Amino acid sequence: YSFFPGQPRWPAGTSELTYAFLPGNQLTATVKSVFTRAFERWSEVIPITFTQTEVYRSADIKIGFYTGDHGDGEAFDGSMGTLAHAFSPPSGHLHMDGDEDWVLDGNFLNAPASILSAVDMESVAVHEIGHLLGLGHSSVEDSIMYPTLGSATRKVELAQDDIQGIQVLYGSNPSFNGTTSVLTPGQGNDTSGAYS
Amino acid sequence: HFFPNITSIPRSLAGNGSAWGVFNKFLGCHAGQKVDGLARLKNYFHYFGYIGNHSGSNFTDDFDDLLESAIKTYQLNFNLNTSGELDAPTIQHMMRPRCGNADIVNGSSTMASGKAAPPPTTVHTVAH
Repeated sequence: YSFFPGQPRWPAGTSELTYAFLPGNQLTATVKSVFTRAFERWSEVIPITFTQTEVYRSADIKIGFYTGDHGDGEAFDGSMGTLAHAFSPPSGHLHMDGDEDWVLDGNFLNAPASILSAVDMESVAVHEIGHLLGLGHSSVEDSIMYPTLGSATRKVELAQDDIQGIQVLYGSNPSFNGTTSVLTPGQGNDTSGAYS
Repeated sequence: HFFPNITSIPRSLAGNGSAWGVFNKFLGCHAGQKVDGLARLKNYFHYFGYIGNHSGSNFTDDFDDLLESAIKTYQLNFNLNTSGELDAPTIQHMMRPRCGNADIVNGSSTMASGKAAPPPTTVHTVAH
């Protein structure tokens, strides 16, 4: 695991962070629930909870889908290439590339071989939340914070490397017993993705 | 573009492949060569922090020391053979979709490349 330079983190004593979605995106409840699940994966291992709010402006974490140049100096590049990016604490900005073909249910079994552009949204969301919390990229291939993700590949469960890194910053959730639970829709990591 | 499941992606959208698919043509390139478009590869490495801002952004198509060093660091970070050459595993890895955050920020990284060498002040000791 790694951290951003200077090891930024949310202030000591933070026990709850709010998140909101860019109103202009008009995301469905299904899309939002994917992020809820992604946040839960991190709150399971650290003593911070994540609560959705409708008040975008005052939310700690602001999530939006953007395309191309969207004003932060980190333009997206269309389908594939870069998928998303997020800023170090306490910025709270998480940007997803609106040009990707985002798949919501995380099930890539029996996927047609021609679908090279499918990206599992929850996998990317879990990774980007790691950045929002202060983690940088990791060289451990099984970790969530590994920078690349094959198309039609699902990787959503925190690896030991991710857990160790985030607990250096925030400590452990008192309820965490050393193993993470499998959250619905049920599929765990599938890094054997047909196209990875 | 949101799809409830993979089978709901229209055929017309399928098979777009990687935005970096063009990198395939650099397979086998090595130090000392000049190849059309190699500057784009340098831009890739610059974007992800492997070439520092001090090097500017007007890159040439020369396979120079700057590019070789960037490739080696990239290979180290991604557990690839650290040859400094654009071999197939390296090219294929570079073409994979990825997070837009840089791997190296302001010249520092605690990915594998940042941990490879001990700091200069380290004293090697042997248990006795």
